[in-house]
Amino acid sequence: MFEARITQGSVLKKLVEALKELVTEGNFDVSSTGLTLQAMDSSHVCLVSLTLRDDGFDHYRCDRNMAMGIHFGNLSKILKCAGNEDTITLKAEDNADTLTLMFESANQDRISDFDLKLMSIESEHLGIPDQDYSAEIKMPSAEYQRIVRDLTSIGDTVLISATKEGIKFSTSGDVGTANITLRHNTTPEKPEEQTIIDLKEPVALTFALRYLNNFSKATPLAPQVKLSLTKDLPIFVEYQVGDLGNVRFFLAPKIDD
Amino acid sequence: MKQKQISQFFGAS
Repeated sequence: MFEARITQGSVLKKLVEALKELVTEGNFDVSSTGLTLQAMDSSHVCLVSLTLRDDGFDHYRCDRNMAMGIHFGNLSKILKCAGNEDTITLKAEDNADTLTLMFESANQDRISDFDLKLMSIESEHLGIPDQDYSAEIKMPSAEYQRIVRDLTSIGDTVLISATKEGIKFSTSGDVGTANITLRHNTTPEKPEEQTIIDLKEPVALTFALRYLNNFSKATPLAPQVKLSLTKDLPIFVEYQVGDLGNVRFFLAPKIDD
Repeated sequence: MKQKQISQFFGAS
């Protein structure tokens, strides 16, 4: 039996909204330590990795490891029926073919339950190496969202260069060119408004803006985002979801033919 | 420009 209860149900709603356009389906792998998901986009150039820890839930029980195949568009339809203040409980019997979602209003005067049909999904699990990156940038997630949104209106790809001067995002397209440079800035009093650049060596990589823009759909989940870059390797974009876990995106760089 | 698939960076675990 699997059961996970979260008082702040809006977090689950935001998570699924952040992922559903990038990945259409994937397995929720549940075990006694929590719920994880690893999924690729349809062209297999980016990878999403979601980790929700058992102790981040208000109640968590998982007697047996299970892979629950989820269609995210369908899960999104069901979660749209939950109120923002609702407590959400996920439930499944061992080897079940449905996942039950129970929504309880804050004052417990409305209780609803929905069964989501599960799918059988073959998925390969990739090993993400734990490595040191040449540059790590922590910045307000809203700032990242604004940069990639603005640049998407100008070009298709972005060159991200990290140097001791700061981190520069450059693009070009039919209308012209654009450069946005962010500097290390720890003066804001609130830590979530700071930009922290940890540079071991300069690095410059090109990425498809469409994906970076898609990752920013996770902005409502976290005040800060971390970008990690190393030459010839995928960019790693990470949002910490409070005490519950994290959502991580990896995107392969564009390289010259 | 070309783009490799993500599995070419991260092997199967």
